[in-house]
Amino acid sequence: NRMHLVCPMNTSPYVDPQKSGHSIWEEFSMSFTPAVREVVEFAKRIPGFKDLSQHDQVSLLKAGTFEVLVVRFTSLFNVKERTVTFLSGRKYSVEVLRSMGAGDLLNSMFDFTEKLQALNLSEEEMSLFTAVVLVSADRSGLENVNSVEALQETLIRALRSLITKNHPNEIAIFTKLLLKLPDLRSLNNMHSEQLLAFKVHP
Amino acid sequence: FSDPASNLGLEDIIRKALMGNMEEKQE
Repeated sequence: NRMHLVCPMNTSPYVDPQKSGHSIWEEFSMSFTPAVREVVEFAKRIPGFKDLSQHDQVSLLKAGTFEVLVVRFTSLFNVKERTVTFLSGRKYSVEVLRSMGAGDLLNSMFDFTEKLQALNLSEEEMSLFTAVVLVSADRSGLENVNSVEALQETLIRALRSLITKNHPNEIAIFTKLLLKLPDLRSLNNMHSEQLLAFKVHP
Repeated sequence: FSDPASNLGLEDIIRKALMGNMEEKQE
């Protein structure tokens, strides 16, 4: 009898206990679908992405959408106030969300957000970094790893070039950004575990 | 339930968005 759904891709963390697990799931799906569509539109605009096989485009998006959303929606996590803004625009404090069952994932999201925001990336840098997050040749189920790898290398070179140009005295930013990739994987794994728990025990 | 992305219906949303689903446009 879950009463809360502490994902900011909802309008609210409160779940109507009268509703069935299926209808809760349907509403949740309707809430996050526009954000997923935006990720797909973003992917289509990455030069070279549409040249990958359709199978690999889907595989990359399936594996990486959550990580892209984490990067895109860091603004929902207010590190100073320790609040999370849900889709309705309403803010909830970490303490309130924790009382609703949010645990390690929430803490890790704040840690990631704080470190990423500290880099003060421009919109262009953030966009290119997001493309690097999405186009990862080590995702499972890819049929043409070499093509994905070639695109990944092109994007990483472009990111390094942009960071070097914009921050000539702070090349460590590029290294720090690449080190965010395993952090995102870790968040993705934690999120997947939560989803599995939710699906099995809605 | 071994694939959380499939559980979410993510693959379906992704495929439709990639292909520019006609049914959704009619809606």
